[in-house]
Amino acid sequence: LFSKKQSEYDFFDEIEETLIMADVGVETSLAIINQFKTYLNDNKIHDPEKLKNYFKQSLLDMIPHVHYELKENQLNILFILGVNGVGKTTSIGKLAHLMKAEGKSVMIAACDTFRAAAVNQITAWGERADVPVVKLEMGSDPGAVLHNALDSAIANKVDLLLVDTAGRLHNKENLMAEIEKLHRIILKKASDSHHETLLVLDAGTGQNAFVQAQTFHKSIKIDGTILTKLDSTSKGGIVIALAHQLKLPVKYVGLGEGIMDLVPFDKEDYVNSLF
Amino acid sequence: NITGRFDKIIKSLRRQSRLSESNIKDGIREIKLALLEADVNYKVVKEFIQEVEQEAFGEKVIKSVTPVEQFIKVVHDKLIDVMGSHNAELQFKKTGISVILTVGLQGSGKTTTCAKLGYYLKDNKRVLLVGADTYRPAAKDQLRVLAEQCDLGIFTGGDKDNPLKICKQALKYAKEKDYHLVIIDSAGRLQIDDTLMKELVQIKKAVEPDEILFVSDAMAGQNIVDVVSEFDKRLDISGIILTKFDSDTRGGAALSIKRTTGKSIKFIGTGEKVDNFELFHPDRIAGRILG
Ligand SMILES: Nc1nc2c(ncn2[C@@H]2O[C@H](COP(=O)(O)OP(=O)(O)OP(=O)(O)O)[C@@H](O)[C@H]2O)c(=O)[nH]1
Ligand SMILES: Nc1nc2c(ncn2[C@@H]2O[C@H](COP(=O)(O)OP(=O)(O)OP(=O)(O)O)[C@@H](O)[C@H]2O)c(=O)[nH]1
Ligand SMILES: [Mg+2]
Ligand SMILES: [Mg+2]
Repeated sequence: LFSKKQSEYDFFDEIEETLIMADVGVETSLAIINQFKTYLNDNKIHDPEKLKNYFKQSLLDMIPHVHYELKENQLNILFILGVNGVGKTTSIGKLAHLMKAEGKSVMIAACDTFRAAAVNQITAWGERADVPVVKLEMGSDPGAVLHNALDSAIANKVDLLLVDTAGRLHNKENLMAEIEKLHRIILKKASDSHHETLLVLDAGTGQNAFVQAQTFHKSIKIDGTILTKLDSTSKGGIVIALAHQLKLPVKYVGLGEGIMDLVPFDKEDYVNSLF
Repeated sequence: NITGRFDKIIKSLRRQSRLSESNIKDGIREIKLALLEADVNYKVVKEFIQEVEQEAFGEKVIKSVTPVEQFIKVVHDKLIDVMGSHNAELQFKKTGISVILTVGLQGSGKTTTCAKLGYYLKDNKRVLLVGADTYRPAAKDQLRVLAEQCDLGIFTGGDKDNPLKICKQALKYAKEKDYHLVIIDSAGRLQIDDTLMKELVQIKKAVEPDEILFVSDAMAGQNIVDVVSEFDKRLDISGIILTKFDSDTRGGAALSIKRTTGKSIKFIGTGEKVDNFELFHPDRIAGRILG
């Protein structure tokens, strides 16, 4: 039979293991646990039965709840960034379908002009979602595609323009410079649009996801993230690290490879999934 | 050759006027945290540290002049030893057509890696790339473009053919056209997707690959242990390829995968171009994981 004190230690060991194995990361996990220990001591809470619920609540309080909303009567732009293979192109296909189903007019800019068959892939998704894709052939300047897409979106009074970009590692300076250049085109050409930048992160990535968010954010203000592949057995603990250290919200979650497999982030569902 | 965090650990432990058991305990905790920060799996780290403690506090250390450095050395050497002390070679048939099958999670770099493998081996063999991913939009186009860029053969079957049929027909086609090596690109899949895992088992039965290579992102997190165990259990993989090694990830997944499966890491992907592909060197990853 455990004594009260011992139960508390077991609880903290268990929490440390849960958080670390969920890819919350060492620094964030230890910080959260220490803050929680202080809270318990300050409030003289020692009932092992209550610990878990208090802890869940502390996680919920820490996670920002920000929904993505289109602004009426203006062009909305989502600039989609991320490292290679995380699910940018697929997420854009899903978003296009989601917004079209809400009665919005959507357009896609195929600004990955680099990777083999990237234009074919986003074109296929555009067909599935039944939205137009503005593109040029592989090897063209992504800025030229963006210019064309912005012209067309503005002329056609499109509600939402989704901009697909090539995967790029955040530690490659020239590739980060390219993304800054694309962003400046949006700022210049569509200054009165409601534009946001979303970073796509793969739930199966380890602590490097945090470095990705920090580094991309240095180049361009990141308004939120899309967390993909949460249908895998990974827990996507990056959500907690991003909330705790950067106050960065997750706006959508990818739950599969089909066009319907994208949902707005729900923090209650998420925290429950950790335990 | 240990830098960064380990240097810091050594320096701080050296500063102690004499090494007490609690200093060593702190040193061990620091090393545990360093490995966890490198994305090595939690359970792998626990086991690894226990083994190091047994080895480091055995006979050898008592006789040594600097127990701390001995301890660090045990960790470093054990890491290299675990990662495999030599480059694991690809196994090919002596006669007949050799077959390589790449498998892994979605987006890990399989398609690109098939082209890289083909490009790496084409000087000694006629290579045929097989596009057996019928799920992802434009997957076959992607492999075809890469094959043309590298001047490799390409077979993608009919639009209505399923992956198993494509693989079987590819072998026939390879025989007809005198190819020595067939490299099969498969669709990304979750290890918990029973239908798709069974599909791979069927493909394995049908084409009897000489190599089944699990392609993993070098920045994979804690869960890669569960993923690769299941792939290994179902397919008995013959080796691993780690991609996106050109990122700044510490790459602890390498140690987790090796400890979990015992299978060797054969190659690493170091960029998006077809020649960004190298033989795996265990000592390089050891230094990187230790930070
Ligand atoms: N299971 C699962 N797979 C996903 C999800 N989102 C994307 N994928 C898969 O991940 C793989 C990569 O997706 P892409 O959309 O090509 O990723 P990307 O970021 O555009 O890749 P690059 O443009 O090459 O950098 C594909 O096989 C997708 O089907 C998800 O939520 N769940
Ligand atoms: N920087 C870098 N990018 C890589 C490397 N290997 C692959 N990539 C990129 O990673 C992304 C995904 O590669 P794919 O070959 O499409 O991955 P996949 O495993 O075939 O994806 P699915 O078929 O959807 O499961 C692409 O943008 C590739 O260019 C690498 O070693 N370094
Ligand atoms: Mg893409
Ligand atoms: Mg592929």
